[in-house]
Amino acid sequence: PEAADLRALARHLYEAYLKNFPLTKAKARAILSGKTGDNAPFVIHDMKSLMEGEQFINCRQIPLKEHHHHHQQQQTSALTAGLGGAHQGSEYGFLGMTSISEEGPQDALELRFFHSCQSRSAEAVREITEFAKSIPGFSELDLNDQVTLLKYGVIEVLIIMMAPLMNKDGTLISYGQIFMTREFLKSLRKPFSQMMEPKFEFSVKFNMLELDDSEMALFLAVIILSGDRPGLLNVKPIEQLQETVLHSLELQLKLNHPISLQLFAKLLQKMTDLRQIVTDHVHLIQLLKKTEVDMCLHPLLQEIMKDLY
Amino acid sequence: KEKHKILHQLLQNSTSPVDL
Repeated sequence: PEAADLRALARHLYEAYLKNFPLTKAKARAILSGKTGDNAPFVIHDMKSLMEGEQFINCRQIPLKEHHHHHQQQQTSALTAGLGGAHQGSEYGFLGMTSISEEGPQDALELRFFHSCQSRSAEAVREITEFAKSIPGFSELDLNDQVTLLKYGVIEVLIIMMAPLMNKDGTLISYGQIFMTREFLKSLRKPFSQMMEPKFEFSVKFNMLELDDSEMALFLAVIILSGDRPGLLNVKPIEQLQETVLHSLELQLKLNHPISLQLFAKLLQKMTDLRQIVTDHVHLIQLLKKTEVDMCLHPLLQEIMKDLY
Repeated sequence: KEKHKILHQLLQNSTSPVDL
């Protein structure tokens, strides 16, 4: 009966994951390996293809609305203002051709790109929050502790969720409609060029563990339920919840990967690497805030990064 | 609490989305 409970928990979290995250690993890997046939992503590898990228998105009509049809229009415009955005002149619009030609200088380009990444990240934080709320027992925790768990967990979760979208050559963006090459990201001016490299390095190694979507769901819940986040008021119930999810994850890995030795241990070790990546990422953002005159940080991300590490 | 206003809102509202 205990194993049955753990299986039920895994199933529940997998369903919550599918409900809240529009691009699954299964779908992303299908796109990356060219199994989607006529729906191949548009490749951005230089400034010219970047400009054409928007045209591509406009012609295609974004499938976001299918996923998010239950949300208000307001939300949809926040979504489309991201990299997949067709909203020209939006504050966060990056692929908007008009804004590129109007503002001209290459310098502003990285900032605009950075802003559209922020928009998508903020939306992802909302998705992660909804996922967290579906973890059994999470909503019953002290509200201040829920905030702390999210504050410290979301960037780690974001980075883990990027891994399935990446391979050694680049990353899917805009809900899998666009593939942006690693070389292009590296060619942006400093420090923007340094932002993604550590994530590529981490992702290539993480992907070697070959987790599926149900295991990803459990791992994300484990990360969120970290009892050692600074400032937690009531650690015990968080640790108890995490322990149950850890058992479920361990069982799931044994069933799905019977010949992969120590996979559970290897996965837990990734959490150490992850914390270092987040610390470096936050420091880079804080540096950007100081050095870039025109930079504005999205209010939600600002809230999360304030006094974080 | 004021420091994490949006996170609080996201945690407490399930249907009405915060204007991100």
